[in-house]
Amino acid sequence: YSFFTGQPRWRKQALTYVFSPENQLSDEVKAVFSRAFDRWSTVIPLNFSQTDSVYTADIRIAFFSGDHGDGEPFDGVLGTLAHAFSPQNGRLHLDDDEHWVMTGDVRTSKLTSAVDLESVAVHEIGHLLGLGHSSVEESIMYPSISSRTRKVELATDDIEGIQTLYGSNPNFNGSSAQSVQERETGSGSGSG
Amino acid sequence: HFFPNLTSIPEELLKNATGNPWDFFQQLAGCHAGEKYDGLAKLKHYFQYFGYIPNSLSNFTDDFDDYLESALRTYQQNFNLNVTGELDDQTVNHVVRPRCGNPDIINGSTSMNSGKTNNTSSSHHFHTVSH
Repeated sequence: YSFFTGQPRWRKQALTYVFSPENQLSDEVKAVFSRAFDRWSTVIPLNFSQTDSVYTADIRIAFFSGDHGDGEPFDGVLGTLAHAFSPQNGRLHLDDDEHWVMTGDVRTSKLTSAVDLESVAVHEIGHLLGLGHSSVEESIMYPSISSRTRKVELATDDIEGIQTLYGSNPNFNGSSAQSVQERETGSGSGSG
Repeated sequence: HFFPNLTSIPEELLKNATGNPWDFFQQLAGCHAGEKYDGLAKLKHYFQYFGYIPNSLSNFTDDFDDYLESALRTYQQNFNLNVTGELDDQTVNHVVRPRCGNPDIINGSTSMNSGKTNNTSSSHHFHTVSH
């Protein structure tokens, strides 16, 4: 794992995020990001909640095509998929031209350019929280991901890195994948 | 373009799927140091974008020069590829993969493999002489 220069991190534990109103995202898309945030909050003592206030949100999520004013234009289908800024900037941008798949086994897609949205969301949230790229191929923070690939579970490298910045969630039992999976299948305790 | 599930992808899109903007780099596989190939300048821009060539450099040529070779070695090390400094198939196939737009190296600094101490790449850094 790696950090941004100076190891910037958030100084509060309750962070809010907002989706760009211009994107008019569906509840299904928003649910993908909710799951992605959950994967990180399972292992660190931070929690994330959605807000409708663009002005007060800590994290702002938006889909853009091409040049969108931050000096890092997107390049159409595939190539660069998304980018995010270090704490406490809070901007997470995704390429609107990608073929984002929200549910299902993306590996079986006939569309060779299909990209799993949750996989990219989990990676970019890692940047928002202060992680840089990792050389560990199994990690979420590895820089590249092939199309038709799903990688959403935090690896040991990711967990060690993020817990170096924020410490461990007191409820973390050492298996983030299990915790999130339990919640998705409704077999968890439901205590949140 | 959002697809709630795989069955929601229209047949029309499956027939007319567009390619990766970096597919062009596939043509550069096998290029050798010291020679010149159309498109290498574009590859240098790619490596500069992700931090492997300093931002202070510009006006890239299509020459397979020391800067490109050094960038390749660092990239190969960061991605656990064979460190050859060459545009071998393994490296090119990795370069064209979709990826995050954040750079791997910021202001010359990284904690990926190439930034770790005691790495074996120190002997591969190119050397300069007065000229």
